[in-house]
Amino acid sequence: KFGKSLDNMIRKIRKLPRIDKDALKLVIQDFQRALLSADVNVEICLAVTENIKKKAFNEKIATGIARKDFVIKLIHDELVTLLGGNQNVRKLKSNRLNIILMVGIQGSGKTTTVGKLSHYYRSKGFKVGVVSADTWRPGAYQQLDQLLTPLRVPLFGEPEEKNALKIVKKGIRHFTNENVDIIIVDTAGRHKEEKNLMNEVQKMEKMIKPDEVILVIDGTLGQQAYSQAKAFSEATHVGSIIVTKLDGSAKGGGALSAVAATNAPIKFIGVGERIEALEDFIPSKFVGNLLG
Amino acid sequence: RTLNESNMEKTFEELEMTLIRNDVAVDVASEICEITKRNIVGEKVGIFSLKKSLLDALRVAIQEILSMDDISFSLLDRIQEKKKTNQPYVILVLGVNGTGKTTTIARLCKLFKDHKISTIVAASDTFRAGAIEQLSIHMENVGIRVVKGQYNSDPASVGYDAIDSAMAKGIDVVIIDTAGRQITNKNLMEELKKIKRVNNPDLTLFVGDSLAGNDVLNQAEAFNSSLGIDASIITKVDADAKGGAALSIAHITKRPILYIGIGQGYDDLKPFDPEWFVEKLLG
Ligand SMILES: Nc1nc2c(ncn2[C@@H]2O[C@H](COP(=O)(O)OP(=O)(O)OP(=O)(O)O)[C@@H](O)[C@H]2O)c(=O)[nH]1
Ligand SMILES: Nc1nc2c(ncn2[C@@H]2O[C@H](COP(=O)(O)OP(=O)(O)OP(=O)(O)O)[C@@H](O)[C@H]2O)c(=O)[nH]1
Ligand SMILES: [Mg+2]
Ligand SMILES: [Mg+2]
Repeated sequence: KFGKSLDNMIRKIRKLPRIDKDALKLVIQDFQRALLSADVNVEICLAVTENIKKKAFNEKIATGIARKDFVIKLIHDELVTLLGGNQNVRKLKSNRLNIILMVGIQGSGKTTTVGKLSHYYRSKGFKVGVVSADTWRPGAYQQLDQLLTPLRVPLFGEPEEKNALKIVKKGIRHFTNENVDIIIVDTAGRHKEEKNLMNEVQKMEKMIKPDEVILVIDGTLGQQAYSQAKAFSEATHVGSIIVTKLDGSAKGGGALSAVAATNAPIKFIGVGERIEALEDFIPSKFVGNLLG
Repeated sequence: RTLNESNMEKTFEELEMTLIRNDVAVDVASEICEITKRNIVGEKVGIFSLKKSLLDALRVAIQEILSMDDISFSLLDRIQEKKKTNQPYVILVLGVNGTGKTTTIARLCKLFKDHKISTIVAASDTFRAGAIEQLSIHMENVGIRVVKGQYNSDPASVGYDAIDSAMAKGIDVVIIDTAGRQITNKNLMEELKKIKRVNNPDLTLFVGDSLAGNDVLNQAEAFNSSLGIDASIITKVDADAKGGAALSIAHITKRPILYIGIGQGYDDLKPFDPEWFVEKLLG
C-alpha cells in the first residue's frame, strides 16, 4: 500500500508538465506521507523534505534533465545518503580470530540471523563457532542447535547456566583452543528500558572486546527505532546493522533511523526464515523498494 | 468563534503528527483526524480553547474506536460460559514472526490457572527451530500439559489432537500456538486457514508487536480479511512503545484489544485499559 502511494507520487511527478513551487509543495507532502507510512522517523522525514525543498530550486540542473526528474533523483539520493551512502563495509580479517557480538530487541531475529551468518561465513571458507549466551529465553540453546547442526557449525552453550558473562567467557576460551576463525555470540533480546540488561551487554562487550557488534533490527520497527538504536549504541559500539523480515510487507523505514542513531551502516538484510535468506545490503535497491 | 476547516487545519496537522510519532499508522491517524474534524465543524468555541476543544474531540473519537461495544468482552466470562456446554473453549493464536505469541500463551495459561480454569496447549508451530522445546519448557514452568507432534508434522492435526484430549479429560481451554508467518507468504496464510477450518476456534487471537509501526496495520488487515480476528493482544509495551499499534489494530478489526504484554514474566499481562491508553497516546 505504501509502495503504491510513493509509486503513484513518482508517476504524478512524471506526468506534470513542469514543477513550480506549488506543484513541488504537493509533491513534498505526498513524499512525506509516503515516508511516514514506511516507518521513517518523523524528524528525519521533516529534515529530508526540508533539504529537498531547498535543493530543488537552488541547484543548477544539468541541461537536458527535466526539473521533475531532478526532484526524483534528489529524493533518491537524499535517502541513499541517510543510509550511510554506498560506503564500503569493514571486512573480517582472515588469519586471526574474529569475534562478532549480536545484540537487539526481543524477537528481532538475532538467533535466526546467527544461523544465517554462520552459513554465510562458512561458505566463504571461514571456520565458525557459535556461543549461545541467551540465558533468558527457554529453548534458545536448542533453537541454535537445530539451526547449526545441519551446517556442521559447532555450538557452545550451557542451558542451565544463568550468568551470560560466564558462558561467553567459557565459550570464547573453548573456541580459541579449537582454532576457529569467527566466533558469533548470540545474546538475549533486550530493549532500552531494561537497564540491567543494557548494562549486561555493555559489560559483555568490555569483557570480550569483539571485532564487531551487530545490531539486529526488525524490519517492522516503527517510530521507536531511533531511541532504541541509540540506547544500543550507547551501551556498545554498534559496528553494523542487519535488518530482518524484509520479505514481508514492511518497508523497513525504521532502518534509516537506526543508521542515523548508531552511525553504523546496514550490512545485510534478512529476507526469510531459511538459512540462505540473507542478502548483502544495497542502499539504492533498498531505497528503490522504499520508493515503490 | 465557529470551528471551520481553516482555523482547525494547523492544529489537526500537529495532532496527526503526534499520533504518527506514537506509532499510529499514517492512514489511521489521518482518518481519525478527518472523522473528528467532521464531527466538530460548526461548533462554537472560545478564542483560547481551540486546541483544547480539538484535543477533547479527538480523545472522544479515539475512545470510540477503542471502546467498541465489545468492551464488555470478558475472556474469562466467555470461557466460563463455554464450560457449561462441556466443550473446551478453543483459542487460535496467530501473528507475524517474533511478536510474542508463544510467550503470550504462557502468560494466558498462568492467568487461567490463577482463575481455576484448566488449559491444554497445542504445539502447532511444527516448523521453527526450537519452537516445540520453547513452548514445552514454558508449559513445564506454568504446569500445563502440551500436546505436541514431530517437527514438520501437520499443524492442524496437532490442534485437533489437543482438542480431542481436552474433550476426553474435561479441560476448559485449548490454546493453539502457531508459527509466525509473513502475510505476503500465500502458502503459510493458506496453512493458517486450514488450521482454523479444522479446529473451529471460539476465539481467533491476533498478537501484534507494539514496537511495529505502520506494518501492524497491514498485518491486522490481512489476517482479519483472510481469517477473521476476534480479539488482539499487543506485546512489548514495556519497551516504552507509545502504543499506537493498538489503535491501528482496533480501527481495522473493530474488535477489542484484550491484554497488553508488559514484560517477559508469566504475570506480565495486563488488561487493556482504553482510558489509560488514550492519555498515553495524546499526553
Ligand atoms: N520471514 C522472516 N522471518 C524471520 C527473519 N528473521 C527471523 N525471522 C523469524 O522471526 C522470529 C524470531 O526470530 P529469532 O531468531 O527467534 O529472534 P531473536 O531476536 O533471537 O528473539 P529473542 O532471542 O527472543 O530476542 C522467528 O520466527 C524467525 O524465524 C526474516 O528475515 N524473515
Ligand atoms: N520485553 C518484552 N518481551 C516480550 C514480550 N512478549 C514477548 N517478549 C519476548 O519476545 C521474544 C519473542 O517471543 P516469542 O513468544 O518467541 O514470539 P513468537 O511470536 O512466538 O515468535 P515466533 O513463533 O518465532 O513467530 C521473546 O524473547 C519473548 O520473551 C513483552 O511483552 N515484553
Ligand atoms: Mg534469540
Ligand atoms: Mg512462537
